Amino acid sequence: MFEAKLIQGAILKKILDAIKDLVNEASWDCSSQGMSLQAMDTSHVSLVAVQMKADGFDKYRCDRSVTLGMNLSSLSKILKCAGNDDTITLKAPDDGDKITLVFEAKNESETSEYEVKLMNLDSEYLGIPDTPYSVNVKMPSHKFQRICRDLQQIGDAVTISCAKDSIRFAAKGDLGSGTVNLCQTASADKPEDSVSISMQEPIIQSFALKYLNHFAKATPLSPQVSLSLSPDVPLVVEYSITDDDGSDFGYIRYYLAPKIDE
Amino acid sequence: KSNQTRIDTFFAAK
Repeated sequence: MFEAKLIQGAILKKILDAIKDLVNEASWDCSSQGMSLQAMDTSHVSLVAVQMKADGFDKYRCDRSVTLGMNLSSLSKILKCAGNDDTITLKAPDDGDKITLVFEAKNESETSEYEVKLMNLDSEYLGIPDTPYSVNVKMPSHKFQRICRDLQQIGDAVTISCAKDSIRFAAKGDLGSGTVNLCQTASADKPEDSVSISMQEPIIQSFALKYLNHFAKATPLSPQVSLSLSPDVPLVVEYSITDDDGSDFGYIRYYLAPKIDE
Repeated sequence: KSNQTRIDTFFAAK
């Protein structure tokens, strides 16, 4: 039996909003550690990895590991039926062919119950090496979202370069070009507004903005986003997931293969 | 002109 209860159901709604347009079908791996998911987009250009730790849930029971394969747009449609303040409980019996979602409104006697069909998916898991990166940047997630949205008006790709204590996002296209330069902030009264840059070596790398704009759909999950870059390897865009108390619940990590000059 | 690479050329299947 698998059962996971989340008082702040809105977190699960936000997670689905952040992945459903990138990945159509995926499997949740549920173990005593928590729920996790790894999937590539259909073009195999990007990869998304989600982790929700067991102790972040308000109740979590997983007698034996289960894989819950599902259509994410179906799950997202069902989660839209939950209110933002609802408690969400996921339930799956061992060897069942569906998952049950129970939504409970706060201070009300209303509960609703939905079922989503499970699918057997041939999931291909990629091993992601845990290596240090040349550049790590932490910045406000809304700023990253804004930069990616603005630069997509100019071109299809952004060139990210980092030198000393600044990071530069540049795009060019038929209409002209655009550049956004961000410098490290000195000290922050509000940590969520700060930009911090740690650089081992300068870097310049290009990425498709279409995917970065998909990743930015995770913005409501976290006030800060972390970008990690090294020469000729995928970019990592990470949003940590915290609950209202600020406790660490897990993360969404997106990996994006670079564009390489011919 | 730049080429889009694929993510599965960087990370091997487990």
